[in-house]
Amino acid sequence: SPPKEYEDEVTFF
Amino acid sequence: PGLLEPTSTLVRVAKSASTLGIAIEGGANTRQPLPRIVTIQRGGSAHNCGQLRVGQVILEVNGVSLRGREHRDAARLIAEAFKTNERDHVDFLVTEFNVAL
Repeated sequence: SPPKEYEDEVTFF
Repeated sequence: PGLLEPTSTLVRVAKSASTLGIAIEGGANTRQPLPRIVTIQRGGSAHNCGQLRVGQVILEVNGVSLRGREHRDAARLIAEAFKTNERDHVDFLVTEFNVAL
């Protein structure tokens, strides 16, 4: 399975 | 160019709006080791610039490499580059190819 943070970490600027 | 010779492009984004107007995903120690643009919001500085595209991978911000930086560190660098009053623009070195250079 992919690293968890790949799915979670999106940052908007 | 082939995948082994990705092209990179320097894009200067003027701070023409109150927000940069992009979203990024990825960072070191993830499946996407360099941050990738996933959203460009209409009306933001990046959209006004007209040269950034969803899917581009950000290699450098103002000449600083994002290689080896985890998501939050890369995000902080981009946020600070937009916030600083030292420049009226942010320089992005981007590549179209979704590879870890």
